[in-house]
Formats: sequence, C-alpha cells, structure tokens
Amino acid sequence: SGKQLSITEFYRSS
Amino acid sequence: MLELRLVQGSLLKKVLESVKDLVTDANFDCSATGFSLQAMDSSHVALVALLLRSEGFEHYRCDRNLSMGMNLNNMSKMLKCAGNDDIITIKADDGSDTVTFMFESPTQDKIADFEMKLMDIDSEHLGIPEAEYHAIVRMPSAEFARICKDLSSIGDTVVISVTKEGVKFSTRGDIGTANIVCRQNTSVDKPEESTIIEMNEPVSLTFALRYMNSFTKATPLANSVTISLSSELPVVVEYKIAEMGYIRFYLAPKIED
Repeated sequence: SGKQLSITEFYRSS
Repeated sequence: MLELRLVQGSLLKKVLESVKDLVTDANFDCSATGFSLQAMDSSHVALVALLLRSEGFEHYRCDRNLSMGMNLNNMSKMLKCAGNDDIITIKADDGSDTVTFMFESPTQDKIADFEMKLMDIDSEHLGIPEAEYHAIVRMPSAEFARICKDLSSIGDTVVISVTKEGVKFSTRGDIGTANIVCRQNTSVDKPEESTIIEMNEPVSLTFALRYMNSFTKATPLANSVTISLSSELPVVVEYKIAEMGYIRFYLAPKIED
C-alpha cells in the first residue's frame, strides 16, 4: 500500500 | 599504489555481510580521507554510505584517489576466508584490474592472499547534504533489529512515529496490527542499552520493512543504532563503526497514493 518514493527524488548527482 | 592494513579485520567482514544483500556491485573509493562506498540498491529506494577513516587503519597508503569496482558477493566470498582475528590488508597497484586481500593470523603463522578481479561500474554518486532532522532516536541495535523482524511477520511496512511519548513502530497486515512503543530510557547503567529520543517536532513516516530488515544486518557492527527522521527526507539508519567511521543506510519513505 502507498507509493514508494525513490532516493534520487531527494538527492541529486554530485 | 594502495595498501590498507586493518588490524581488526572482522570489521570489514561484518561490513560486507551488512551490505551484500542490498547492493550487488559497488565502487569502493580510496582517498586520503579513507576507504568509502556509496551505492544504491537496484530499485533506487535505499542507499548505503560507508566510511572507514584512514586513521583507523594501522597502515594507510593511498598515493592517489582510486575507485575500485567490486562485486560484493564475490568480495564477501573472499573475506569469509579470513579468520575473525585476522589482520586484513587490501592492496592494489595503479592501473591494475585486480585487488588483493591479504589475511594474516594474529600469531603470523598463516598468511594468505586472495586476488579478486575488479569490474567497471557505472555508478551515480549522490550529494547528501547535512540536514536538520525532526527527530533523532538512538536505541540498542539489537532492539531495533528485533522490532523490525517481529513487525515483518505481521505486515510489509512500518510507520515510525516520534512524539513526546516516545517512538512508536506500527504495522498492519492481513492477520491484524502491531504497535511497539519505546520510551526514552537513560537510567540504565550501560549507555549502549539506553534509548534516547531528541525531538524537535513530532514526525511520522512509513517505510518498507524489507529494507529496514536488510539494514539490521549491520547490527554486529555497533551496540547502538541512530535513526534520524524528517518529514521531507529519507530516514537515516546509522551504525557507528568503532573509532573508524560509520555505515549509514538511507531509505526513501512511502506516501499515500
């Protein structure tokens, strides 16, 4: 249940 | 030329056991700061960041920054051949496509070297800025592992809520629901057995238990675990590695559809 967010939605490539 | 001698070789064995099921292939980066790794799981839901600081090694030589791509399952196979009391040395020559793990028994009567093939890994490196968290919970790592294991027999997700009452771990599944509340407890004699809750604001987030359970494979590395929660960020589950650094697991939350 619910939508799984992704890590890349929070942190950008450095 | 790279040569890193780690007297407490068991730490590296434990690190591998804690990440190999989450990440298949990863680049280990070596610099003057230390030996580090940052990798995401294949679905980009979780991220692991490891740092073993150079000062924690008995001998640390890294002439220039080096990134070594390794298959973690193969690396784990090799490190399993090291005894728990063995000293482990990681060696690589510039431009080489192999890395050597040398295992020395504490009495120096057995010395083994295992050479492993490196691989080219195209991995994305993410910038993770320092952040303010709404709540930070420190609790015994074994207690956290027990909670994740127990809840995963009931449901697939855990809601972690921090209020002034304490930290609550909740799940629901086909057979019913479960709630476990841990209150702040600093009165115990041993600091590693205490639960400390720093709360700036109440926070409640939902996470997949499958990943949380995978993170708890790091439990043998530290007596305590720190869980940092913010409503706008992935949770950070951190295990400090004695006098050397840390292993941090970042997990993106689940939200209502």
